[in-house]
Formats: sequence, C-alpha cells, structure tokens
Amino acid sequence: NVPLATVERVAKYLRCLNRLREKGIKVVSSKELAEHTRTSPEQVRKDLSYFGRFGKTGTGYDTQKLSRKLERILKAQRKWNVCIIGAGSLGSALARYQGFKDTGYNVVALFDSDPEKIGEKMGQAEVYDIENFKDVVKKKDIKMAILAVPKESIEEIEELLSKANNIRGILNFVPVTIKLKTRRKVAIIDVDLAQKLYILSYLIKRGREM
Amino acid sequence: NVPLATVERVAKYLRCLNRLREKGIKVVSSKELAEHTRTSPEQVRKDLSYFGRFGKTGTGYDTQKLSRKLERILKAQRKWNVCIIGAGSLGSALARYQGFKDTGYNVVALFDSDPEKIGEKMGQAEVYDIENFKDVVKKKDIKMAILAVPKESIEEIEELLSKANNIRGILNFVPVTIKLKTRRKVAIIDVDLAQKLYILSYLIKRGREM
Ligand SMILES: NC(=O)c1ccc[n+]([C@@H]2O[C@H](COP(=O)([O-])OP(=O)(O)OC[C@H]3O[C@@H](n4cnc5c(N)ncnc54)[C@H](O)[C@@H]3O)[C@@H](O)[C@H]2O)c1
Ligand SMILES: NC(=O)c1ccc[n+]([C@@H]2O[C@H](COP(=O)([O-])OP(=O)(O)OC[C@H]3O[C@@H](n4cnc5c(N)ncnc54)[C@H](O)[C@@H]3O)[C@@H](O)[C@H]2O)c1
Repeated sequence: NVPLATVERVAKYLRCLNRLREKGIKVVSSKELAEHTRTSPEQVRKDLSYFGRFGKTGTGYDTQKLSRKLERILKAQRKWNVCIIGAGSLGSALARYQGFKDTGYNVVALFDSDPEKIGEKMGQAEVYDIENFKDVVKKKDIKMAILAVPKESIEEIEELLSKANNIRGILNFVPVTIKLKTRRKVAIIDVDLAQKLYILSYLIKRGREM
Repeated sequence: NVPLATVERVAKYLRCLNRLREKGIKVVSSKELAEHTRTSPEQVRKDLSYFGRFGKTGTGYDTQKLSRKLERILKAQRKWNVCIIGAGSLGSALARYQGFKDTGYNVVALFDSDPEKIGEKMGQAEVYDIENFKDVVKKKDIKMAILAVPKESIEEIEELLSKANNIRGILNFVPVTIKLKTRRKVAIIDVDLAQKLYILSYLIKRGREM
C-alpha cells in the first residue's frame, strides 16, 4: 500500500506536469520537478519508484509519458462529474476555478437552500434546489461532492449524502468531522486552510524554505 | 528534523483539539483523535513521540495541556497578522472564514487593483489599494500573505513581495510556482484544490476510507 503522503506528492507532480506541457516543455529532470513542487530530487525519484520503472532519457523524464502514467496511477484518466453543496462565497469561488476543469473534474451543479440563489449560473454550472439533490445527482451522474455549507447545516447534508448512492467521494471544507450512516465506502478528504497557516508559522520559525 | 507530513498532521490534531475544547471535552484518547483526523492511533502516538513525552492519563490526553504543547511546537502561540492579495471571489471568501481568527491568524487587510473594490469591508478587514502595499504591511506588522490574484498578475506581486521585508510566509493559491528575488528566507506553501480531487479519485478507486 502506497503512503498517503506519497499519493499527495504524486498529485502535485501531475499538476506540475500539466502546466509544463501547456508551455510546450517536452522533457523535465527530477531536479526541475522537485523545484516546481518544493520537494527534493531524491523524494521525486523515491515516490515514482513505488509505481515501477519510469523511462528516463539522458536528461530527464518525457513529460507526456510521465503524465499519462501518473494519471493512470491516480485513476484520473476518466472524467468525473462533481457538485458543490452550498453556493455561498466559498462555493461560488470554487465553481469559477479553472483548475478543476483543466484536470478533468467538471463542476456540473451547485446546490443551495436559498431561493435567491437557485437558478443562478456560477462558472459553467447552475444552482439547483437542495430538495432535488437526489434526482439531479442521479441524472448528471455526479460521483463527487464538495461541501461548502455553514456548520449548522451539516447534519441535514450528512443525511442526504448517506442516501445518495452515486456519491463516492467528498471534499469537505466545513470545519467539523463528517460521519455518514451508510455501508458503502466513501472517500472523505477534509480541507482546513487554517491548518495551512499553522504549518506556515512552523516553517517561518524554522527558517525553512518549504 | 521533523518530516513535513508529520507537521501537517500535528496541525490537524491541533485544529481538532481546538474544536473538542470548544465543546468542553477535557480528555481525548489517541483512538478518538485518530478518528477525528482520519489517521490511526499508532500514527497519532508516533507523530507526538517526535516532540517528547506527552502526559497521558489512564484514558487519554488532557486536551488543554496537549493543545498548549502543540501550539508551542507549531509556534502558533503568538498572534499573526495576515493579508490577502486579490479581493475577488476567492479572496473575499477567505476574508470571511472564521477559522483563521479561531486559530490566532488575523486577516487585517486585503489588497486589490480594482478601484471598485478599494475601501470595501470584507470580513473584519478593509480592502486597500495595492499601490500602498509596502506602507500598510509595515504599519499593520503583517507577516503573512495569502495570494488570490489571477495568473497574469503574478509577476507584479512577486516584485512587491520580494521588496516587502516584513513578509515571512506566503500561502499561494495561484496555480504557478512563485519565485521571489530576495535573500531573506520566506516560507511558501502552494495550495491547489484540484490536486485534492486527484487524491480523492485515487482513494475512491482503491475503495479506501480516508
Ligand atoms: N476550510 C476552509 O479553509 C474554509 C475556508 C472558507 C470557508 N469555509 C467554510 O465553508 C463553509 C461555507 O462558507 P461561506 O463563507 O461560503 O459561507 P456562506 O454563508 O457565504 O455560504 C453558505 C451557503 O450555504 C447555503 N446553505 C445553508 N444551509 C444549506 C443547506 N441545508 N443546504 C444547502 N445549502 C445551504 C447558504 O444558503 C449559503 O449560500 C463554512 O462552513 C465555512 O466555515 C472553510
Ligand atoms: N488553488 C485553488 O484551488 C484555487 C481555487 C480557486 C481560485 N484559485 C486561484 O485564485 C486566483 C483568484 O481567483 P478568483 O476566482 O478569486 O479570481 P477573481 O478574478 O474573482 O479575483 C481576482 C482579484 O484580483 C485582483 N487583481 C488583479 N490583478 C491584481 C494586482 N496586480 N494586484 C492586486 N489585485 C489584483 C482583481 O481585481 C480581482 O479582484 C486565481 O489565480 C485562481 O486560479 C485557486
């Protein structure tokens, strides 16, 4: 089993390779990949070695071939339909983020309980009534949900997600530990940006470049 | 030297302890802490052991004592003044996030180049003209900057940050690798939420609970 920290770095390498390919860069060394992802060349080679041998030309990796391999490892070669629950200031900012689309994750719907927001368009998607969550998720084959509702509403949303069999993964921005009442396996990642500031103050005091 | 992945988890444990203390919970076991942070009790004990011995009563850790210790490790016991550069949809959503204030990071200013936004109040802070960046950063003793400008504006911002000696840490949301031209050590953390979706699809396909 691959450690999660390695998977996180592989995701970073892939995002970086996407950007290099956009600029027409055909080859990248482990040193360059390390600089862009603020890791070390040894770490890059160690992480990639989990997944077998990667063809390295004299001066580095073929960016096209390496991205294809990393996409297969992360199961990212298919397109995923994603929804955002909570079309408030965070939800609407995420709906407009081009980075999701660039990586094959299409935000196809937002959900909200506020009548003023229902029917609005944000980014490429429309805001639907949370009452129609189950129907819309099925119709649009939505497999991932991003949570951006206030803390107070989390229990209702946990209820909905427990019953929506289509949803297989959750990116949670609400600062609580969510628990679903369901037997199906659902991957959950919590994001807390305040945590990043804790890490930043640690790095500042250590005088380290991260 | 403590591995970065350990520092990231310690930040997660501290955010979780903050929430438990808010609910008046006085003791927590490594099992409960692991459940809340989606790690394992062994991982919790291993991470904490980097930093010395932690008093464990028969049933677990004292939440107050443990938070104090982790705050000291992360150098989070002092208050930090933070600014956000780019008061658009992401910047304004972050300015309103209560989580920063709860952890002792005060967003005291936003900066923007759009005259329509300058002078507005977002969260607890006002939007200043980016032209006055250096003066405001000095006057308000701002040590950290969160970047939320479009890709196209990043070079101007790198210029500004290179010259602003007060700034010691950067939380970067712009999907590029930022490089500062300065000798002083500046800690930089890149955040790319699209990367989180890559990890989510990996976990879904592995059928793992994360
Ligand atoms: N993790 C982070 O770093 C981070 C950063 C910013 C915000 N947040 C969190 O994200 C959440 C949203 O923050 P925000 O600033 O966008 O808040 P907001 O109030 O602007 O938006 C919340 C939206 O959720 C909708 N809503 C409320 N109850 C609902 C329900 N039952 N079903 C559907 N929609 C519902 C509201 O109508 C509103 O549009 C909060 O929990 C906040 O703490 C987290
Ligand atoms: N990393 C992530 O996961 C993530 C998620 C969402 C958005 N983003 C990124 O965050 C950035 C902001 O996104 P957004 O949706 O808020 O965009 P936006 O257009 O809504 O906001 C950008 C703001 O920056 C201001 N600005 C432009 N040039 C400036 C300059 N030179 N100095 C000061 N202010 C300037 C604009 O006036 C505007 O208010 C983008 O780069 C986007 O790619 C990243």
